[in-house]
Amino acid sequence: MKLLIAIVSNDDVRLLLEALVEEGFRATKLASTGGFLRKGNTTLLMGIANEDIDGVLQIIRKTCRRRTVPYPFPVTEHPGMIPHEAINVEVGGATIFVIPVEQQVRY
Amino acid sequence: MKLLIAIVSNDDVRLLLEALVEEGFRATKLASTGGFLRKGNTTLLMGIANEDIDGVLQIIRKTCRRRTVPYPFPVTEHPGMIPHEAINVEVGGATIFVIPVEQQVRY
Amino acid sequence: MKLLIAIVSNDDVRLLLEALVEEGFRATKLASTGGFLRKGNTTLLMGIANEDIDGVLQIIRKTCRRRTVPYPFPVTEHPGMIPHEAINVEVGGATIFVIPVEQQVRY
Ligand SMILES: Nc1ncnc2c1ncn2[C@@H]1O[C@@H]2COP(=O)(O)O[C@H]3[C@@H](O)[C@H](n4cnc5c(N)ncnc54)O[C@@H]3COP(=O)(O)O[C@H]2[C@H]1O
Ligand SMILES: Nc1ncnc2c1ncn2[C@@H]1O[C@@H]2COP(=O)(O)O[C@H]3[C@@H](O)[C@H](n4cnc5c(N)ncnc54)O[C@@H]3COP(=O)(O)O[C@H]2[C@H]1O
Ligand SMILES: Nc1ncnc2c1ncn2[C@@H]1O[C@@H]2COP(=O)(O)O[C@H]3[C@@H](O)[C@H](n4cnc5c(N)ncnc54)O[C@@H]3COP(=O)(O)O[C@H]2[C@H]1O
Repeated sequence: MKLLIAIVSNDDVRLLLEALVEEGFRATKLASTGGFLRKGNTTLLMGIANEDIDGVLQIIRKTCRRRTVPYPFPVTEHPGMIPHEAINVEVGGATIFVIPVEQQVRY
Repeated sequence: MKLLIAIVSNDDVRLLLEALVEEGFRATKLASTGGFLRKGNTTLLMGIANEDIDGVLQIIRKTCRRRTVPYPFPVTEHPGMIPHEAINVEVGGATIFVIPVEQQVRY
Repeated sequence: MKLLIAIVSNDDVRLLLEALVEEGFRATKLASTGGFLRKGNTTLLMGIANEDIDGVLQIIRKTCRRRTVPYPFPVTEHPGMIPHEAINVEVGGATIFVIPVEQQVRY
């Protein structure tokens, strides 16, 4: 068994948890904050059997991949003015640490 | 030294922390949420010397064991109607990961 | 790469994060509580390349060292009475676990 610690964006957590639970994988959710942007994100702890690690990584890749989306129009000083080109921002992304587990105990 | 990461029910945390502190063990508490039931629970981080691991696991076993309790009467549509048999629910339980620690540093 | 898990006082987090970010190190912040004093503190997760571990530990040492500060006068029953000698309290301090990482994955 390994402990996967995954830091993901709040936008993707719902979809990710649904996909994990559907496959019978377990997870615990912790509210967290990015050290650089100081924005809220989510840290998931997942104790996963060795043979399932690749499967779980694929689920995270599909539900949390980094992508560029057109940003809703920024609220400008003058509501009538629409910026010429849409602004794109990057959302999503996941940073995952795979940690060795010496023993799992359940009571 | 090992890092014990224990996910326990909110009902048992007070008793568990009291028992750990009394024996001189240290712990840090993080509020967490179960991935499946989406209910609040608690994640404890405990840096424990190798020779104390079994003792700490016994403390967790005694204070957090899974047990069945009669559920307070569900609020039914008709207050006069009492369900024939009490409903039992499972509470408690602990999931613990024992993680190797290469080094502990204190400033 | 190693995962550093550092438990530090809330007073020192801002300075610590600024110093880490300035050097290009990454961190994720979790709100936590001390098991003994039940006071709020902060747990930082930091995935750090092996050759940078000592540098990061030095940054934590400089920004979070344990120190004694004169305590603001305790509010006594009788506002006119000032205690003869200032009361000193200890603040700061850091407890850090260096955990092996088998693999880091980013999507
Ligand atoms: N090695 C690691 N250890 C612990 N946590 C880690 C980590 N790598 C990433 N994270 C976590 O994942 C969040 C997203 O990181 P990402 O690399 O996608 O996106 C990052 C990265 O593109 C950039 N960034 C972060 N730190 C930076 C730094 N010191 N210098 C320049 N850019 C930085 O800003 C974005 C947001 O960073 P933020 O810290 O707010 O939020 C981070 C942080 O909470
Ligand atoms: N390998 C692991 N990695 C990370 N965290 C773990 C974990 N195993 C357990 N946990 C944590 O412990 C809580 C209680 O788990 P337990 O196994 O006693 O009790 C579980 C289990 O009996 C059941 N369950 C959880 N996931 C399931 C799934 N995918 N399919 C079916 N039943 C599930 O629902 C109960 C509540 O689960 P919930 O997720 O809300 O809350 C979980 C979760 O926060
Ligand atoms: N091995 C470990 N595993 C997990 N977390 C750890 C840890 N060692 C320290 N911590 C975390 O760091 C905080 C500060 O610990 P420190 O050792 O500086 O300062 C501690 C220590 O001087 C003392 N203390 C803690 N537990 C004690 C105990 N069982 N008996 C006597 N003194 C204790 O009280 C201070 C505040 O402790 P508190 O628990 O409120 O808050 C702790 C706890 O959140």
